[in-house]
Amino acid sequence: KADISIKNQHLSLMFDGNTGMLKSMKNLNSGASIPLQQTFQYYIGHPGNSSVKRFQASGAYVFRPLTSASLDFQPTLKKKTLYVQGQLVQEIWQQFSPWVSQVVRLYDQAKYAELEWTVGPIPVSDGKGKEVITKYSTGLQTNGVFYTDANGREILKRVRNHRATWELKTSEPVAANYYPINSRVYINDNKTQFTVMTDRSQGGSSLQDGNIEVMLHRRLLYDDNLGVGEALNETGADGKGLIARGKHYLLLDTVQNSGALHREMGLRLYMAPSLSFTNSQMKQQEWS
Amino acid sequence: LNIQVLKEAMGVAQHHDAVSGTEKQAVAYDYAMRLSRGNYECQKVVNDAYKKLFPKQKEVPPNQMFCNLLNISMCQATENNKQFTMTVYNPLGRAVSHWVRLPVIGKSYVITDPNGKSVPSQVLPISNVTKNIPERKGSLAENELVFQVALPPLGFSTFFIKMSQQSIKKQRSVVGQID
Repeated sequence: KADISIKNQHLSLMFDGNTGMLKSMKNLNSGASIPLQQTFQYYIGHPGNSSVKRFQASGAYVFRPLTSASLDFQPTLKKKTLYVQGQLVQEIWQQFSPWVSQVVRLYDQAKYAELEWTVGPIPVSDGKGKEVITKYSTGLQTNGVFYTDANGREILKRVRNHRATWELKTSEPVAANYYPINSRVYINDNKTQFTVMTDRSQGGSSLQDGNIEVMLHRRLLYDDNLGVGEALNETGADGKGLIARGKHYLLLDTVQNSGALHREMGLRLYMAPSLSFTNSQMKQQEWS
Repeated sequence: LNIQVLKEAMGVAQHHDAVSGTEKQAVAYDYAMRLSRGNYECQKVVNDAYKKLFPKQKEVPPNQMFCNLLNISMCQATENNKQFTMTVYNPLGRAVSHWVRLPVIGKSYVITDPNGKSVPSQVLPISNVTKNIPERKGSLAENELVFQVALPPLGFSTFFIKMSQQSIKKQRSVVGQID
């Protein structure tokens, strides 16, 4: 039941011994340290009324949760966590529900923590479309500010419940504050920056100070009446909902160091080496 | 001519529906098919390039196989061969190191880099979550082989990987349950 820590030369991650959940993250070089909780939750998609846009459904074009509160997975469901230790990589395997799981990895010498999430097939037999998010809570005092690279070119400053060129009035604070994330989203205070890099374009926000949430997978039952003409409800090879798998890379450092860190990481991720194989029986000596 | 197939598929995918994912499902399948064909044709080009770049050999060099399903730990080339080579191309203009995870059937492997040096590796079990992904049906791999490769700028390195009967203690992973 003791807390479990995995660490390499640069980073340390602490997990709660009782729940198996992430508890804190520390950069061993700069000393930057944050409490870090991560949860998986979901929104119920708004079912809408396809004939009246005012009561619009959540769908392919529109993210519109039924309520502003995201829901936890069934609390009665026991979370299951395994850890794998080795010389090159340490892993924590987390199971949040029968259809949501994650592997947290720390490679030798790596300056990032890798989180591989697997979500789906999202059950919809209760007649409710669901939109699954992961939420990182850091405790950083961010004053409603977060940053995304949503235009695909530059990092843009986002301010919660605010638009730079007009006065925003919203009754739907979740949808109104979601922005596209092409490759990265980050938050910081005066000293410390927490960055999440994604392996694909996703949506995300910071709905409370110190938090980042990222949309992972959606399965919805109603058309949003904006042109596509069908619900966002793709099925996989077995006819059930699709299983989505992807990675988040977490970086923690001082504000000063973080720009170089996430840009260097971006090059590595988005111009990654390509692999190919042969069944050649040739030995290295013969090859050389 | 080969890369034109992918260029045209990418051209089609500049439509706003493909960029944002607001296309109908049937159209999504069509986009995926076009991109898949383009990807396949470009892999032929890479194959031809490697045949010119590799050291001269007495026999015709074997075709390169590409593993598009490594994200669900599935790869025919690594699962069905006890011995194989892996060539890794680095598109960046500077040297990088890169972590590789390969689905395998064995529990112990010997890896040699292009200079004949042994590469440290670790073998981990594949989780039940991964094994239960329906698209992975037919995969034989029970484990993943993890190791780090060092790559030259804008260049490639070839690694030689062979299943070992010896039990190498340091390759093993220790698995425990928290609760």
